[in-house]
Amino acid sequence: MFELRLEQGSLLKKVMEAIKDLVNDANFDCSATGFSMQAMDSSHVALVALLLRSEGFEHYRCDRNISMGINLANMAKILKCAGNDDIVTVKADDGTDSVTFMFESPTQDKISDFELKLMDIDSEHLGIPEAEYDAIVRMPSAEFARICKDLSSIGDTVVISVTKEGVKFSTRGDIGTANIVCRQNTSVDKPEEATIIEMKEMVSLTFALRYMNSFAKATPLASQVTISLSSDLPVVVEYKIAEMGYIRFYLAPKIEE
Amino acid sequence: HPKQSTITSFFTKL
Repeated sequence: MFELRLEQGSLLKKVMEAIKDLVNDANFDCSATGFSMQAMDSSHVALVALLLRSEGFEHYRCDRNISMGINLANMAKILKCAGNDDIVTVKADDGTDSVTFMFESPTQDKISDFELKLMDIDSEHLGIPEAEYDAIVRMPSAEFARICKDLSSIGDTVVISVTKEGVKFSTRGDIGTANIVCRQNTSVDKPEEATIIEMKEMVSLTFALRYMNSFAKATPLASQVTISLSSDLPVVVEYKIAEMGYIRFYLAPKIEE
Repeated sequence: HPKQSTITSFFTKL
């Protein structure tokens, strides 16, 4: 059997809100390592990889590896029924075709359980190679979300360029152009407000803003976002999930023909 | 116009 218990149930709610519009169905893999998921959007332009390590849960039991096929919109519907302070337990017995979500209020005076039917999903697992990135930008996640939102009111694509000057986000559309430059800034009171740019090589890549805005739905999960860029690879937009793992979004670039 | 590439052209299926 498989069982996990998470006192900070709001975290699972946030994870679902971050991915439910990007991916329709996905296999959630449960192993001794933890609870993980990898899935592409329907057009295979973006990939999301989620890992919640077993040590991060208050209770985690996985007798044997299982893969649970889940419709994310339906899982999000169920998790919406959990209170923000609720303790969440997820349970699946071997050989059954459903998974149970149990929500306990902090004072234990309300206990709900929801059973979600599992589905057979033909998903392709992709091997993501370890890569040395040309540039890695760490910045406040809210700032990144704001930039993507602002630029999408002007254009459909964003050019992200990293140079010695900083990281530049540019777009163009019918009404004109926009450029937003963020410089490295480590002289802030709080580390979560810092912008740190590690550059090995200058890099400039073009991406669809629609996807960036979708990734930014993970903003409530982490105060900082890490953007890793290489000229011949998909960008990685990573949100760390406190002490537990991460949600990583990979986005294939737009390439000049 | 630049053309949208796909994830599967970068990462291989396992």
